[in-house]
Amino acid sequence: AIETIGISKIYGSGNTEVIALREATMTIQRGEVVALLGPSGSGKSTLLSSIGLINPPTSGQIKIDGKVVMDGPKPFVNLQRYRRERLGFIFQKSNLIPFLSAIENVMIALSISGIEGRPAKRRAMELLDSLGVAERAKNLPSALSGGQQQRVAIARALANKPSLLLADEPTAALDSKLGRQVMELFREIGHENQAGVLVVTHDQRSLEVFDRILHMDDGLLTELEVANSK
Amino acid sequence: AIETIGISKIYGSGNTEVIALREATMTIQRGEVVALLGPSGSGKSTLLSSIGLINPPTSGQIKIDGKVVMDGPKPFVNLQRYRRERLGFIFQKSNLIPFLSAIENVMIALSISGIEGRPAKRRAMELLDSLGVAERAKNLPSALSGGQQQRVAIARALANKPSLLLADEPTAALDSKLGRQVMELFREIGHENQAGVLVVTHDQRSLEVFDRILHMDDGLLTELEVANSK
Ligand SMILES: Nc1ncnc2c1ncn2[C@@H]1O[C@H](COP(=O)(O)OP(=O)(O)OP(=O)(O)O)[C@@H](O)[C@H]1O
Ligand SMILES: Nc1ncnc2c1ncn2[C@@H]1O[C@H](COP(=O)(O)OP(=O)(O)OP(=O)(O)O)[C@@H](O)[C@H]1O
Ligand SMILES: [Mg+2]
Ligand SMILES: [Mg+2]
Repeated sequence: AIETIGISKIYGSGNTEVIALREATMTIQRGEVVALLGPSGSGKSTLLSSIGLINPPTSGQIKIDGKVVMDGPKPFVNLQRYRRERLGFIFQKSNLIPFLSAIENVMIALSISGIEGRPAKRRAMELLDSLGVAERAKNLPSALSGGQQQRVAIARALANKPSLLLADEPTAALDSKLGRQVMELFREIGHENQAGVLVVTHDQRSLEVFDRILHMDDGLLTELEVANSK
Repeated sequence: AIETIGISKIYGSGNTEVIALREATMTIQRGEVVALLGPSGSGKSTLLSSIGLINPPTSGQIKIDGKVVMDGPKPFVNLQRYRRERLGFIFQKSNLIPFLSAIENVMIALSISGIEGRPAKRRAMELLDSLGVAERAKNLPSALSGGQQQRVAIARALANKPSLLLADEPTAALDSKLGRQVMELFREIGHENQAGVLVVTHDQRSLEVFDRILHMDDGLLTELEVANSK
C-alpha cells in the first residue's frame, strides 16, 4: 500500500505562492484501481508526482507498505531505488526519449530491472502490440502521432510490472474506443497483478472500471461515493 | 475559404512507408466551425498541419480564397507571410516558448502583427483572462499545469484574430467544464469574427457547437451527416 499523511505542497513564496496541495491524506492498497478527477490546475499532477517520489512534498509524510519514505522533502530511503523497483509512471506529456525508437524506449525501462537482449525485445514487442503500436516499434517519437506516443509511454510504464502504476491523463490523446481499452487494461493490471493503480483522468465516462474515485479541488482532496461496488 | 484538393501525404519510403493522407478534399468557409474526429494515428494532425502550411503535402493542392498556395510540396506564395497574417495554430503539444512567461508567449504572437507595448499587454491579459489563466501571466510554462499551458497556447493562437483557426485537440488536458467553454469560445470566434475554425477533437460529447463534422480513418477523409442544422 502507498499512503500519504497530510501532505502539502507550496510552490514559490511571498505573493507568488501557490498552495498546490493542502494536507492530502489517502491510501492506495495493492489491487485497488483508483481514479483522480478535478479541474485543471487543482493539484492532480502535483499529488501524483509526490506519490511517485519525484516531487517532494513541502510537509507531511509518504509511507510505502508501512515504512516512512518521505517526511516533507526529506527522504528516508534511496528514492531512486524505490522508484525503479516499484513504480510505473505515465507522464502528462509522454516524455519519451527523443533519440530512441519506440521499442528502445520500452527496452530501456526493462534494462533497469536487468532484462536485456532477446527476452527484453520480446516483452517490449508484446507490450507495444497490446497497445496497437507494434508496427511503429522502429520509429522515433517524432514520427509518431500524439496518441501513438502516449501508447508507447504506457507500454514503457508497464514494462517492469510495477506494484504501483501512476498515470497522469494517460488517455488524453486517444479516441474513446482506445481510451476505454487502456482503462480496462489498467483495471486488469490492478486486479490481476495486485498492483495499486492511480489514474488522473478528465474523462468522466469510463469511470466504472474504477474501485474508488478521488476528487481534487484547489489542492483539497476528497473521496466520492462510488455507486457500484466491486 | 481554405480548400484542399486531393492532398496526399506519404512519410518514409519503401517498407517504412506510411500513407497518412489519401487524396483528402475539403473546404472550410469563413464563419464555419468544423470538427475533425478519428482514431489515433488516422492522419488528423497531418491534415491540420498541411492546411496550416507547416507540413507540405506530397501531392494535391491547397487553395486559400481561390488562390493556389501549394501544389504538392511546392509553395506558390510566401508561406510564412500567409501563416502570420491569417492563421492561428494550437498544437497537439502546447509548444510554448519555455523561457518566456505566459504573457510573453502571447505578446510575442502580437508583436508579429506589429502590436507592442501597452496595447499588446492589455490584449494579452484579456485573452489569458478569458481562459482563466490571467493570474499565472508571469509564470514560465514549467510552473504551469498541463491544462494551464494548453490554455496559454489557445490564448496565443487567438491573439492576432486569425481568419483561420486550426486547433489540434485543444481541450485534451482540460476538464469537461472548461473544455466545453473553450469549444463555445471557438464557435463564437468562428461565427462572430467570420473566421474558419477546424478543431481536431476526441471528445464526442460537445459536438453540438459545430456546423459540420469530418471524420478521418486511416488517411481517408469523410463527412458525417450532422443531425442539427445551424
Ligand atoms: N514524421 C513522420 N514519419 C513517419 N510517420 C509519421 C510521421 N508523422 C506522422 N506519421 C504517421 O502518420 C500517421 C498519421 O499521423 P497523425 O499524427 O496525423 O495522426 P493523428 O490522427 O493526429 O493521431 P492522434 O489522434 O494519435 O494524434 C500515423 O500512423 C503516424 O505514425
Ligand atoms: N513548478 C511550479 N511552480 C509554481 N506553480 C506550480 C508549479 N507546478 C505547478 N504549479 C501550480 O500548482 C497548481 C497545481 O498544478 P498541477 O499541475 O498539479 O495541476 P493539475 O490538477 O494537474 O492540472 P491539469 O489538469 O491542468 O493538468 C497549478 O495552479 C499550477 O500552476
Ligand atoms: Mg496535470
Ligand atoms: Mg494528432
